[in-house]
Amino acid sequence: KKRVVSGVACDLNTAKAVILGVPDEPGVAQQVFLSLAQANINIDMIIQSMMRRDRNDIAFTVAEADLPQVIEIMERVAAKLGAEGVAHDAKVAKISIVGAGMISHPGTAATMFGALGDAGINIEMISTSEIKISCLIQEADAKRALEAIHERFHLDA
Amino acid sequence: KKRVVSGVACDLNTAKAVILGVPDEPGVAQQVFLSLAQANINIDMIIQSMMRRDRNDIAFTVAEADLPQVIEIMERVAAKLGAEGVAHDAKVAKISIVGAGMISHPGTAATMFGALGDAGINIEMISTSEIKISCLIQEADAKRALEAIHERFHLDA
Ligand SMILES: C[C@@H](O)[C@H](N)C(=O)O
Ligand SMILES: C[C@@H](O)[C@H](N)C(=O)O
Repeated sequence: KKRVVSGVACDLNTAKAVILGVPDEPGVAQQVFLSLAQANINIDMIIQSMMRRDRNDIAFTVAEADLPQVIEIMERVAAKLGAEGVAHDAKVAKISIVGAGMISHPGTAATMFGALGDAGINIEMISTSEIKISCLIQEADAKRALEAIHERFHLDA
Repeated sequence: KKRVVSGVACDLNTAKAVILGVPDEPGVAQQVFLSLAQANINIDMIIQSMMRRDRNDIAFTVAEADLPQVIEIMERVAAKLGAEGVAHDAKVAKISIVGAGMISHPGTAATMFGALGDAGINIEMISTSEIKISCLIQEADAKRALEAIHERFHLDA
């Protein structure tokens, strides 16, 4: 019987950075990521949702070791763009479930979020692809999150 | 010479839905996606960023044909959760660049955002994985977006 979810991964080395309240207009995302690229910062996830105003936040994750430099760059970019600020957290973890064809199984995300929710773990950010669902949580919750997901998806067998 | 970006794809059949201002606490994401799974709705992208308050928005994309049912479900869930509302847009398009090993080339996202920004196209939402960078834009901008990205990444050759 083929598994929909083949495994769960946990990245404790992840840090989150967010540039807050940038003008929501063409060319802004380009400026943010050009400045990071020029500093040779490897970006893992980029997450931007929509907002109900003319400003937006752009969040992304990097290796923890890069966070100090990222904060410095983002504060410069924020000043240049007239953004509202920069937020960051080194103490996050990225929990991901992976599996081929997950996207055609509507219950998979609900099951993962259910494992975390039932364990009392808050999901701070969510990003998905066809083969991966990633949740950003607090590092302190990572161990319990892994156990909860292993159990919910019967990954121990 | 190996290309970092192997292609660009455009999904015009995408629609966006967002449940707005849900309590940012454990168990909420589970309730949202369980209700969608029970209706057998296939979810493409899920995007949730962080917010500076105790509420959050959860955005996701579905096939356009599913949007009416999704809105109905989301309004029920929003009422049950005491959420602030539901937003949706059928007239969005998902533009994605794909390529193996994109994530280790810091300039790739900046280049894609630059192609769109220089074409005056607003990026409404962003979601990434190791092999794909996806931007949600207005459907009306899709043709120009494809051309701009083809040109910037020299994909016509
Ligand atoms: C916020 C940022 O993504 C902006 N909408 C842009 O297109 O660059
Ligand atoms: C907003 C929603 O994702 C919530 N934080 C949860 O964990 O379910």
